[in-house]
Amino acid sequence: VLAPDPYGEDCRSKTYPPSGPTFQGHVPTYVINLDLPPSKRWDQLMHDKKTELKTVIQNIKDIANTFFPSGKVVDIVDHKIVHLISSFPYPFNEELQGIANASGIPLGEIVIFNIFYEIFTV
Amino acid sequence: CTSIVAEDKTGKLYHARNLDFGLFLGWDVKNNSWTVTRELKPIVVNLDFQRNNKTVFKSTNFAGYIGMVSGVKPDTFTLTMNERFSLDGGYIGIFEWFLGRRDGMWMGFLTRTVLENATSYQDAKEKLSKTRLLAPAYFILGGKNSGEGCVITRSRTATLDIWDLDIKKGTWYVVETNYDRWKPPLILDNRRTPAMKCLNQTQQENISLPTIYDVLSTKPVLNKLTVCTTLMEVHNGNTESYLRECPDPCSPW
Repeated sequence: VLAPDPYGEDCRSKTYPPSGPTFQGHVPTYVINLDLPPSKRWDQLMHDKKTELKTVIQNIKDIANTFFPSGKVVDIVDHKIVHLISSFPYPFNEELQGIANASGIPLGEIVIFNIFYEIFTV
Repeated sequence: CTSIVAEDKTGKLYHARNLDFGLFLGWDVKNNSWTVTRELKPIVVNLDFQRNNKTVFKSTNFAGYIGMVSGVKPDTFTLTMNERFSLDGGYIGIFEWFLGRRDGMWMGFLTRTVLENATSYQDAKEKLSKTRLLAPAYFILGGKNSGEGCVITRSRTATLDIWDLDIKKGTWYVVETNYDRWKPPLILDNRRTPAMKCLNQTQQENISLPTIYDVLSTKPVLNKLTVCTTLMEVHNGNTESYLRECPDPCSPW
């Protein structure tokens, strides 16, 4: 039995192929060449998406700074979390370093972005 | 998130998901949307991981994230991951990692390793069930043969439950949102019942990726947190991903 849901609706039909107000666009495809050294695999993708990724990370930093105005949380991320990478297994450690190099985003912020799931599950 | 694995009358398997993310990460009053959810959309990408110019596996990812939350290994298996909230959460795993206990795996690294190295549905199921994790999770796995589909409910250290497809008993689909299947979902966030209602209404003889897309397009399965919808077919390794928008009135989660 469905509880009353002010946002619920009857089951949709014939929404495919996607179009209309619930469809916001297609997703681009990239090849990740596993034959390349791990530090180089993500270069093309980061070249194309670094600006958008910076926007996301900046927004998360802004939220963190709202709750911790001293800026200590962001400082810890940039200067302490970065050391976590040495404990990550190969090839992930080198891939993350490569993403940081290619995007110009501090490594600590790339690491946080990649362990956000573990942080968020509370 | 909402993940679905379904089998049609011919034994063909379909796997699809809504990727929902950004809860409480900033509300944009002007656009009536979650800020981070909106900003994640431009970095959604389909990735084709190749070795020797041949596809090893495909995924739908956020650029900059090297783990996997949705992926297909052609002609082998499909995999999605849904977030499982728990007090015994990832922060404990991270704390243990800092203290030097490093026998657990980061979720994204495990799913990536499984997609890269697992050789069969059973192999993937075993790795996802038995590897110690830093955080709890739901793994939704689909295979290529009839009956190969399951939801693995994981705590950090153990498998709490495996819910398998069972065609003979009428279980032709499994659906996972963000709650344990043996518990009622949070009353304010019941996406499971609407998804099951729409799947039941669709019926097994009509199930296909387009009809599953219909289910994933029905509010509140589609909601303000939905970044994209991914459809996967194991046999040809096809993945399709579409960025989503939930026009008002729409559930915030």
